[in-house]
Amino acid sequence: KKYVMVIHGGAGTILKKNMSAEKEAAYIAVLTQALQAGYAEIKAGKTSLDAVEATIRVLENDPHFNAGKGAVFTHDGRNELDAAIMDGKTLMAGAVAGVTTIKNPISAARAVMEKSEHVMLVGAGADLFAKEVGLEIVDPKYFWTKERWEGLQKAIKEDSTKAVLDHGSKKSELFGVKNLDYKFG
Amino acid sequence: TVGCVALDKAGNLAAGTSTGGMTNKKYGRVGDAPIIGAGTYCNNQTAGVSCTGWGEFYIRNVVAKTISDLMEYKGLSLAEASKIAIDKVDKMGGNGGLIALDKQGNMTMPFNTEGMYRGAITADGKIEVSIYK
Repeated sequence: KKYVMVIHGGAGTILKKNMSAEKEAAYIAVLTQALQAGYAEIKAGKTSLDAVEATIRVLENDPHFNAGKGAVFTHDGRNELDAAIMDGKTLMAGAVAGVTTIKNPISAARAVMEKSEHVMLVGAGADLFAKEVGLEIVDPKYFWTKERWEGLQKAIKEDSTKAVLDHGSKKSELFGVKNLDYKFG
Repeated sequence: TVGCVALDKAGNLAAGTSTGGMTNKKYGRVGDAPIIGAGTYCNNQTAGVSCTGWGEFYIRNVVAKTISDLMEYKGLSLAEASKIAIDKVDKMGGNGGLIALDKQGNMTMPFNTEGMYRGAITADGKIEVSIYK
């Protein structure tokens, strides 16, 4: 088989016994929608960069995944988003980290690659850059979801000093990172 | 974390990753997703890679670029190079997974957790989506 696109929506403690049929169907539906969005770009003769951006925007706009709308919360109750993109033809790359107001960070990463002389921008500067190049800016409240907020409260209650991995395991705990044995994104 | 690698009609690869990081993180912690070479890398001569997992391990192992380097310098296949990289993360105590695609249209999606939300589409539009091991 010749593949033209692969995607992931995060790895972790994902067990069938813990997944409702409705939730499983929702995940499959969004992953399928994301693949279709990227494939439509490729089929239309657009670039692989266009396909990657279109695909990831679908996943960022869906609250099931830990990116964009579904981002988890920091200890301070904020959503800090990171993204990167790279072009295999030119080896150009762009990234943003710790942004809080950009609706689709993958588009900001691409803008850094194509519209700045830099590779990575962080924090408030990256948010400002995204605004200046015309990307969609949202109130940080846009990223608030009940499930993620409750996840933060649970994490703080269990041990306020430890960050929680999407990907925890017993082994993780040996390294000082809390494993709550479920997945946040 | 979410990620995508695509191969267009002109034979060019691109890779991207986006994430909300870790719940309850402090101090402006940043993981591997936005670090070029760690969580995201792409080279037409080798492969496009997007990682998901315990970022600190992916940063220290420069996982995405390592896969490309193993292919470029040792002539390994995409699957072989990806397995070596993910196994190294596992041996150090990290976990997670990755997706990778090469210019020939070969793909691999290794992970060492119980599951990974993942999917692929072939040149003729056939979709495969999986969640569990």
